[in-house]
Amino acid sequence: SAKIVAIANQKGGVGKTTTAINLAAAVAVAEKDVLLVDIDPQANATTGLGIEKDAEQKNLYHVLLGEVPLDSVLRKTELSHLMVAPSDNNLFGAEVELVSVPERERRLREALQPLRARFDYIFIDCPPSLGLLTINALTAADRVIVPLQCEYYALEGLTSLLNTVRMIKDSLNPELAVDGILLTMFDRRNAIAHRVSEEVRQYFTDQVFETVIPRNVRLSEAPSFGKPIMLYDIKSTGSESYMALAREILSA
Amino acid sequence: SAKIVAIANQKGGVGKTTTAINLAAAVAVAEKDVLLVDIDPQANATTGLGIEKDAEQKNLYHVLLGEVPLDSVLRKTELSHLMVAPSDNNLFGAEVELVSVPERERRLREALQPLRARFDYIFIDCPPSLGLLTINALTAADRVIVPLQCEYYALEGLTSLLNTVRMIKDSLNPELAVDGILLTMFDRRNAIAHRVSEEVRQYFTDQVFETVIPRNVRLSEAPSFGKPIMLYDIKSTGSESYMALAREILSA
Ligand SMILES: Nc1ncnc2c1ncn2[C@@H]1O[C@H](COP(=O)(O)OP(=O)(O)OP(=O)(O)O)[C@@H](O)[C@H]1O
Ligand SMILES: Nc1ncnc2c1ncn2[C@@H]1O[C@H](COP(=O)(O)OP(=O)(O)OP(=O)(O)O)[C@@H](O)[C@H]1O
Ligand SMILES: [Mg+2]
Ligand SMILES: [Mg+2]
Repeated sequence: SAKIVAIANQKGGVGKTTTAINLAAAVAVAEKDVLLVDIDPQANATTGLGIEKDAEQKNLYHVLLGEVPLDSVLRKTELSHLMVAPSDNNLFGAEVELVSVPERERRLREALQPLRARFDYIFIDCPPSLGLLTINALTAADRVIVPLQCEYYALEGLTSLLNTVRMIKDSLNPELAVDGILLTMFDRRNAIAHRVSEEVRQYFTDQVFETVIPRNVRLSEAPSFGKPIMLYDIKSTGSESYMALAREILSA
Repeated sequence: SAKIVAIANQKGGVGKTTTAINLAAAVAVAEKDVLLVDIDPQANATTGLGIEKDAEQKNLYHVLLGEVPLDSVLRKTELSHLMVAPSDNNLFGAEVELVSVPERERRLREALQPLRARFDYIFIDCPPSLGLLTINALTAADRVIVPLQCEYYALEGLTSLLNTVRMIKDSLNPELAVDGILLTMFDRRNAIAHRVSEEVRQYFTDQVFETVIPRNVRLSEAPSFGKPIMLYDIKSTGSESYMALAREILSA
């Protein structure tokens, strides 16, 4: 049965989508069956894998409102072992539309239940907030990966996120645990990056991945071609680091 | 009476807080009376100006719930013409707590009304979402500045944001208009940056600021010392570009 991993951090622009796409792709390249769920209304993971937004097609918004089952919205990608549950801008309205629905925090968990046997890994890309959509992802997940940009503000927000994870664990999802903190956009010429990295390793010792994702312009170019990094430029440091992360997670 | 300007974009990490702090500070250095309102629960604009989070002190959370007037929470900064209305992590709960409150979208607008005569400019730093807190900022504001990182995903989200601005203008705030799109973190060695900048100027011709904010590591160092860029390193390109933006806005 699939291991479900949420990629979450309410701080914006820290590399959640870049991690969700490229880690899911790297694990699929290792011949595991992978599903990437995009629960961010911005739908960056959807378009970053070349899936056009299409008003005619149903997507995760319709699934969370209970109109269609999750497996009816799955889309193929260029990687045979990777499928995507696409998002849509109308998910911006889901927070309000789900307010009066019973067990609104468990909608994603219920929708994923019938699919767990078909995949080895299910990754969930989250929006930059601690609202209902991220809570749905944390309620559905077994593990959380926290991308952390090596910058001052990113460190500030870590405590709020870890508090939220503990709250979800105590109330909605006792299985939930932090898989690890992933240092992203690491630029070794930048003093702040070293300071943040040292502080994180000091406070969170065994919860930080060995793999560090460097700042690499090829990672920001790949989504404009709708490809994960290993299909865009497999020799890049960006591709190598996400393949290393996949190996670290698969061997844990 | 003060001109109220929201700094908004639901895409995360595009430079909203960096723009809010440094533009507000640059306008204050030009001897205008400025208030910076931090309506982001992450409270980055608050800590980026060296204001410690203090559970004993009231903040914007208590103002939006109607417990205290806004002028009772204002804090001084190192710049004599700049004051801050600080935020707090408990604002993460405001979206839910305000759900059943009448006219919940107008709470900030009502709270700012009595202060408009005391300031020349009021800037509002928004969270990376289109939820109730950003809607409060757009309902209170006369103008919106949209920081846009010169990256692929940042361009994707622009349409949703401009749709939301139009919706607020039609329903809650007829005065609201876009002041301009501000290109941020521009790295002239990066091909994507040039592509995004050309595309934005082509589609939004007269709505893009002349001033472009370059990627400058000093901008990401300054908040860890609790200072706006002109007090941290006035000779940096970061400081020069925000001073140029202030001149462009003041002369409009
Ligand atoms: N290691 C990296 N090197 C260079 N650029 C990167 C790297 N990781 C991400 N980026 C770029 O930085 C920007 C922010 O990354 P991304 O969109 O993945 O963050 P996010 O946390 O998903 O943002 P949001 O909070 O809006 O969901 C994107 O333009 C992306 O292409
Ligand atoms: N021009 C710049 N050059 C270099 N670094 C920058 C620049 N502008 C912002 N930064 C850094 O990039 C990161 C993101 O910027 P910032 O936090 O201001 O974005 P934001 O849009 O407010 O994020 P959020 O969506 O989380 O509110 C911060 O670490 C900041 O210090
Ligand atoms: Mg994202
Ligand atoms: Mg911010």
